[in-house]
Amino acid sequence: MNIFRLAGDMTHLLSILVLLLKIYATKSCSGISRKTQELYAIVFVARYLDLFTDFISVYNTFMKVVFIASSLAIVWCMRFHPMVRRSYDRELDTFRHYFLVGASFALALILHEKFTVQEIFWAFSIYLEAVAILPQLVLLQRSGNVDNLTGQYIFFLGAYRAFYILNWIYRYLTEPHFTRWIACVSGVVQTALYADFFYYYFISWKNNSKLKLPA
Amino acid sequence: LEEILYHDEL
Repeated sequence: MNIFRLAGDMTHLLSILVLLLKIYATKSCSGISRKTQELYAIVFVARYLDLFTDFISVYNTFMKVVFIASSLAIVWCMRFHPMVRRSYDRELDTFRHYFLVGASFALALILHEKFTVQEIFWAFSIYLEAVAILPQLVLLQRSGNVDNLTGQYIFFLGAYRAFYILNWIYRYLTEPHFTRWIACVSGVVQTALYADFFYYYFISWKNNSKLKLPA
Repeated sequence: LEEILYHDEL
């Protein structure tokens, strides 16, 4: 464990807590893409299949349980909570996210570390996580305005993967046989997807203006 | 050991 990875995991946890706070406090999920949340739930379930077979550390197991439980809770809220589901931007959240699931799985069948069920689902979860934010970014482009909590949610989500890139550089420099191309390349692609959002977020923060995304 | 350490990241 290194400081970059810990910072990454903490900002990832923070992004989920910000989202839970927004949904719980405002009883609204306007501006949040349910499709992105569903993709994240698939990512965590597919990636943590080893939850009961490989014990790495209490921290590792605890965080896996938190990520799976929180992502499923968010999807459940957005689908079944009477107050929250009413505020879902159904007509804006129209990204065909099943294509992302199919493409990621197809890629995982081709590119993986080992041809085992667990490794293929792990690679699938890595690829899917890289593109899972797309429905959310498309929804924000359509809705134009971004409320503070949603903006912070996406900012922390992008920062988490950026910290992981620093973690991979650090591990590459300090651990002799550390090679993790699938996660590295996919993580760089994922962070790049946030680049334009980060740009507009920084501009709005600098001008102290409301975050507006160009339509 | 290599196998288990492999997915030590979240």
